[in-house]
Amino acid sequence: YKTFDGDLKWSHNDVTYRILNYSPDMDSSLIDDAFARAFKVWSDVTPLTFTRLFQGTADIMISFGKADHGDPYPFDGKDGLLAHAYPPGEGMQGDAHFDDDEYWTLGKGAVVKTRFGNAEGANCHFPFTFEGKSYTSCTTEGRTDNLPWCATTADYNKDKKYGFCPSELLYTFDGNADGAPCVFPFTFLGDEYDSCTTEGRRDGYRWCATTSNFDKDKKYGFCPSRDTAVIGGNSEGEPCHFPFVFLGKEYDSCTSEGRGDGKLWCGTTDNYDEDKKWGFCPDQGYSLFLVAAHEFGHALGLDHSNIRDALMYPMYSYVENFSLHKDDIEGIQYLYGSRTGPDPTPPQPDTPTTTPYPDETDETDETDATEEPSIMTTPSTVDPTQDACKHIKFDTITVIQGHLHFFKDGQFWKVPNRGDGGQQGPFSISESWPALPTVIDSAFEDVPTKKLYFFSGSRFWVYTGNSVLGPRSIEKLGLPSSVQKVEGALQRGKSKVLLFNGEDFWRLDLKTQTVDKGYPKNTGDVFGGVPHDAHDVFQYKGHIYFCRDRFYWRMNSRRQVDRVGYVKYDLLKC
Amino acid sequence: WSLPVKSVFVTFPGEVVKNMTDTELAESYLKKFGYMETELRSGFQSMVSTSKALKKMQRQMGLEETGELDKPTLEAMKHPRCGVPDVAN
Repeated sequence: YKTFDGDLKWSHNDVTYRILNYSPDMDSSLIDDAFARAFKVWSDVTPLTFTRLFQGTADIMISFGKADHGDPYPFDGKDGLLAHAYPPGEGMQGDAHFDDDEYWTLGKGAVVKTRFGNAEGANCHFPFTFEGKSYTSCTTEGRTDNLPWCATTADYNKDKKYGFCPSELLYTFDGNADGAPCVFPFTFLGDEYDSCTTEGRRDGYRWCATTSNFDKDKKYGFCPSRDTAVIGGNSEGEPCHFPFVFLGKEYDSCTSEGRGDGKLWCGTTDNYDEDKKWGFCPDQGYSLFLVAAHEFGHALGLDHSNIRDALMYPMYSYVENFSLHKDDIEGIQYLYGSRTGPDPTPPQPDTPTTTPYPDETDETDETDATEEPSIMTTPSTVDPTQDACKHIKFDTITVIQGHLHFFKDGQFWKVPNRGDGGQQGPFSISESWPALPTVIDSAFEDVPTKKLYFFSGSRFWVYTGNSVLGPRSIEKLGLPSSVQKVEGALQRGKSKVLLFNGEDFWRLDLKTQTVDKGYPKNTGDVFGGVPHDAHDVFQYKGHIYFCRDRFYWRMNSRRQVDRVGYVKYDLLKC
Repeated sequence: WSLPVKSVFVTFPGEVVKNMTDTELAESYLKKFGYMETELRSGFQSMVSTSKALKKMQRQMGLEETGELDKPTLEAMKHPRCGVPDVAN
């Protein structure tokens, strides 16, 4: 390994990073994830920590760009230079730039994350069959709205699992329109546009207006590349047009004719000879995770290695199951030392804590577990190898006895609210609360009485220590029969709890055990700036958290969203 | 056996023109990644420095150090890579 002259390194271990823009090649959540995993490669073997900032100046500013992208080292079109980064220091030092004339994937071809549909954001499964025909890319077949979609399993007709593919008709990214889809036609500088355009920009990115008149509204976003879109050339983002004519001959697929480097290309109109519109055909692409892990090595102070299998070797090669080479580890630990503190150890059974006798107002239920005073002990772990960090979304997240609890499919994990210990578990729900079903939609602790309320579907249970009341119907609380489930619960003051469902919430009075008059209210009206379809809402350390998918929106006491982040990294401490 | 059809190479509009000879490609690569100084040199001297620079690059890449622009070296120069120079400067 080599370090830069003078062993350039960060003088602090809590390094910050910020993603300034995205590539149209992959969904922004996949790009976020690739960068986060690339940083984890280095934090796993050093005392370094990496915190993502969403505004202001971070140590490592990450951006995508093409050709001349604002520093003295221009990129060179497709292939060749993939990315570069600067050694630690002020200003541009420490920054990492990625060439967006490359095709960014995870190293094995298109990674197409779906949106909407019924597959909860799962990636497309290629090939998939639909109506007996096999597809290796998204299709608009079967739809009249021209939206590209795909199946997320091999057989759509059997599983009926599908989602929508990246399309400017569905959403845009970056810009100033909060991801709103394009509006066609739109007016720009007096001209009308029926598709995304690079007009008005020098950086070659395709954009569109998200209202019909950009000149008036100035609302715009960048167009995601469709999975069949060409790379580079002079038609970035356009799909191949088959057949197309080249040198008088007709082609029904990509070809390397006309080139000396063997790269596959296609025409994006029916006649290349006339229109000269072309691009490279999507290939395996370059793994953004691997290239980013390499570039972040530079941004931390490592220069190139001459060990062919090392991550810091200058040339790119795809590795399926990546692990850091000894040479890289020695290099980074020469600069920052090894990871401090003990490795995570499986949770030991806690000393039992007692909880109060059942409250006299609760009639005991035939399923009452025991008569003697209840001893709440930490449940035994079910399978410590099951990693909570593998889950994208949890059934519910809540705070019990001050600690975060993550519930999923009959198990739960705990994250102590003190120290920087990671999550403990998994534990079995049925061992702690035998009466409960495997899927918990929401839960909350009524702190003054230490009662635990659990909601699943249209039923709820109330645990006091080991004795349980329920299941009872949520209609007993005064919720309308139209409410199929309670998705979030938020303690408010001593004896009030907000219960969330869809875009509405009700206020439950724990004393009267019924919802107050004047409800439901609209979540968006009262909690501005959070997703209206959050599937989890909870209070933690003075903030309110709204979770959707793998992200959380944190709201402070002044009802301002002061942070958006990853459940996995910021709360579950992965 | 029919003669191989002579491929017609065209220049594609909008492509970052890279039609360089192998020697031009090598010279550009060695300068870009810090193996060779970028200031101009006399003919003879540049031959010596190119061979020396090639050996340095071949050592960095784990290739046989021939000092010649042989096939493996040329292949390595065409391989996608990081833009940070190999020789710190």
